[in-house]
Amino acid sequence: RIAKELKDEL
Amino acid sequence: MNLFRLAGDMSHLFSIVLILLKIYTSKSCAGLSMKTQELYTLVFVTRYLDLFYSYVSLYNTVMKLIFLASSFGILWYMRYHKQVKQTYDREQDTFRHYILVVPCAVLALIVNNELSVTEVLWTFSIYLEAVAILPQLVLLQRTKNVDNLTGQYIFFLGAYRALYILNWIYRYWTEPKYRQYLVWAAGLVQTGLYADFFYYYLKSWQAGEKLRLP
Repeated sequence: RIAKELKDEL
Repeated sequence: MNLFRLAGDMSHLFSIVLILLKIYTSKSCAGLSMKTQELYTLVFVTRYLDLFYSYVSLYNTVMKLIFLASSFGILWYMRYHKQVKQTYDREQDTFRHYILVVPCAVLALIVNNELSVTEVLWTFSIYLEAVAILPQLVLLQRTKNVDNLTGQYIFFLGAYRALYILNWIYRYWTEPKYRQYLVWAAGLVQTGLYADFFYYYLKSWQAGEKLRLP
């Protein structure tokens, strides 16, 4: 499961 | 943020500036696919819903807002601007949205990190972005009338993806926690779609001519 903090790209 | 990522974002931004510049200065959108622009707008809307519930950085927020506003701006020009809308190749730009939207939606429902509304929409945007350029490439093949700015637009969009791949490779080695297989797979597909275009673009550029497609 991907943590929110990894979604830091556009 | 590493340099590849920054260069990728700037390339993406620059491609959008080119489009707006082309439309604004020539008052023409000839050669541009409205289908692709609509799909990109859908990509931005579904992905950047996170503006409402998560904050990463001022940079991210500002870029997201720019991407959203510019994509709606381009669509507005193509649809409603008195002169620009007359230059739209309606008869040639016949790609159907659902051919891309439906499979991406189904895939997002099956292959995702978490079965929640926001996560599925985010995943859908990742898949859709990978293929959203297709109507534009089809239009390009059909009209063969590629002006410099349209060629450069697609070139910088492709460069953005290629730079993101370098960014992922960099992050893979420097951030042990950073593993986004789903994003990487879609990104590879997306970059692959540009391979053919790049080939002809570089060939034309080497020969010092305008872009010509076979």
